[in-house]
Amino acid sequence: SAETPDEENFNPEEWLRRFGYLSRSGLQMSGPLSVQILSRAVSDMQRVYGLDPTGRLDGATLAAMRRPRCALPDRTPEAGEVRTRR
Amino acid sequence: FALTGQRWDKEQLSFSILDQRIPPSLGLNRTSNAIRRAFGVWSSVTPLSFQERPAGGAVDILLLFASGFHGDMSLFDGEGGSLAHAFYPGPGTGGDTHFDADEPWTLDAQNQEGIDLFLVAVHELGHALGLEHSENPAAIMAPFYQWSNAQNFSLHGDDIAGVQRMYGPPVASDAPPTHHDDITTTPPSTSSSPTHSTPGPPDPTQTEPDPTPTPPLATPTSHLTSPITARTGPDPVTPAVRRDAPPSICDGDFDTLTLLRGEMFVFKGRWFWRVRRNRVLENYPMPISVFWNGLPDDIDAAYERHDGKFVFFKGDRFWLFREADVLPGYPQPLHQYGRGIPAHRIDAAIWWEPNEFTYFFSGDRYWRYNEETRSTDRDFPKPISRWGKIPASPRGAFLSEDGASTYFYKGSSYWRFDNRRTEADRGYPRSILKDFMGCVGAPEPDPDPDPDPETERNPGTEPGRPPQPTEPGRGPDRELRPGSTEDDPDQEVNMVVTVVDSESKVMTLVMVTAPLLLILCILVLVYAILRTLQNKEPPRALVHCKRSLQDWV
Repeated sequence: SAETPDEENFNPEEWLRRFGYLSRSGLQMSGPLSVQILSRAVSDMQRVYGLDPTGRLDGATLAAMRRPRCALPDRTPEAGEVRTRR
Repeated sequence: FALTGQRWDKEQLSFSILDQRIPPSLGLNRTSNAIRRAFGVWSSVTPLSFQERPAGGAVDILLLFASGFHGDMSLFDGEGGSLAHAFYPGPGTGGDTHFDADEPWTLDAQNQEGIDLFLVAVHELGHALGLEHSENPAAIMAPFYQWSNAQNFSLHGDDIAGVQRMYGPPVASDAPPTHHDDITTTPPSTSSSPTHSTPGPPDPTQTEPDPTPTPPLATPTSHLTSPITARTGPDPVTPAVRRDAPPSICDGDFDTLTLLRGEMFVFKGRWFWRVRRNRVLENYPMPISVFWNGLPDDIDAAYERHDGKFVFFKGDRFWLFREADVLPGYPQPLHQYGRGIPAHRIDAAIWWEPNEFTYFFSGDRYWRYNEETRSTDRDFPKPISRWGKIPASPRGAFLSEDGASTYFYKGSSYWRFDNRRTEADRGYPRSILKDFMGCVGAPEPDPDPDPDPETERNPGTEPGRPPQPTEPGRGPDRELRPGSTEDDPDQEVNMVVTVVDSESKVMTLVMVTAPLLLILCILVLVYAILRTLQNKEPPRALVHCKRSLQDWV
């Protein structure tokens, strides 16, 4: 239940993925994200939203994430190397 | 501002507004006027001009209202989430602009509670002209909605700089721009009264999935409920909500299953599971759209291609994903995937590592596909029975970890095919729920009875036909004897079994006797050496030396 923007199910990590601040390929990983990666993504989002880029998911940041917005992502998916089968 | 690198290569653009699902609170006329005003905002700062055409014809920019997944790459998520999206310039869908019909649209300049359609339209048309989201929070191209006075609206300097970077300033820059200067309107020929455009009361049947795929940007469809509207949707008693309850993996009847990056992914409806070592991972099932945004429900087949990309099939369309991101331009018609593949539907697909070909299964036939040439090989399709007694239209095919076996899935059963011996293993089907999903107590299906007792006693023998050599590991399609026909595929399989059986017996005999003979030879050699050492006297020189030493002492 990661993508619902309502109060109960709102998931900032999924929000960051959805709008391009975090790689969607990260969902392939089983473990949690590192604090550094998450903080960098939050800072990036805060900068775009005109907030102080603290990298912390504070109340203002969460409120900004819940604001209605355009469905297009703010960052295009990374065009990095993709692991091949072998 | 940020640019996408895409721009229109002409200065006169056409657009049309579909009148379906127009917000009833606004009506068609006010909605159309707001959109025209939004076009006027951009035309006032560029040399671009926009001409409105009746809906139904080919235009550069099509504007529509929709909800949920509506045939393109994006989902709408009900009120309060995503408002709209637009495609960047380009042929086909380039510039098309979609508004979420579920939002509380308004055009009341004093009402800051709703979402002002004009402001959102200006933003989306910025995308349609080639602008990305701006990092300037005050720009209209900032990604989030922010109210401003729509009556006295003017573009932010950042937005003007961005669009003029692409198209330059307006030609008649000395004339004061007005919002409607560069918009010509051709009245729609079709009747489009607000009455017609006003949606009626919610229709529960609209929430059922449509089995027939709709082409991209066809009439907007609201029947596919997004995972978000599913949880926050207004009507909790529609069939869609019942359908949204996460299913149990132990119910079986999956749409398809496949191995991606070596892990099993199981798809059913709008959900998927990840399964590892006979156990479903935590937090699954997960809606497909959470990971593969833009992929529809009820997919037919999926496989990991040799280059690591994921290919999904549904009906006569396919999607190409790099990890979780759909590649631009997809979905595409199935016939564009390659020459010769079944164009109507693919039931299962697998990149077959032993021979590095891809196999497609549809109905009771299968195709061998060359990824390099993007075409199926000649002499295909062939009967699916070459892979054993698997049923028609298998819903999944995947390799074992060591690549030694191929598994086929349908319903709650699976079949195993030995890739080295190129024959189907006996004792199948078995329960995939029990053996792969960890479902305790799942009933075991009855193994296929062998209809021919003679074959059971002496498998593979076929009276009157000599065995033919095979090419192990080249796939079941390689065992076709010269002169044989497609009409007797089972006989072909039997013939393969005969050859492989006799070869394997000889190999077993050699592999057992050769080491035994070697060990025997070594024992004999050791015995001979020991005997020789026991019988041999000390060297003459040593004896003499010993005597001389004794004398000397």
